[in-house]
Amino acid sequence: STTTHVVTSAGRRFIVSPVPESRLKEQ
Amino acid sequence: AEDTGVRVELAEEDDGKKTSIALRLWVEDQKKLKGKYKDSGAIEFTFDLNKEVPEAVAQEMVDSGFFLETDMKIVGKSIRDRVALIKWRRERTISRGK
Repeated sequence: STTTHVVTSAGRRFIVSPVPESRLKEQ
Repeated sequence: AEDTGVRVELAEEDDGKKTSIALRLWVEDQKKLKGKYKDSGAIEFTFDLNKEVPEAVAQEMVDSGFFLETDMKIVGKSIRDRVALIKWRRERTISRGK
């Protein structure tokens, strides 16, 4: 899986996953 | 809301009751950021509508290395705008029900 979990020192959890291409603006 | 280049959306449907909601944030237009941005993807997190401050979450994202300090304000503002919209929608739903 390409999803990663990051837990900050304050105890917050960030779940990071790829952005679907359809949701990206054309650069 | 202003186009900050940082997109924040609900990561789950808002039932209008929970104070803690899941949000998803990603960079839509990195040209709008001041610092060089390392594309990490969409960041999902929970946010307490009553207790939390958007800028504090932005600071934690900076501390975690997702953004540079120079972009903390823009990230915080993007979260703040979305949170304000969610609160406004909820208030409107409540007043309609009356």
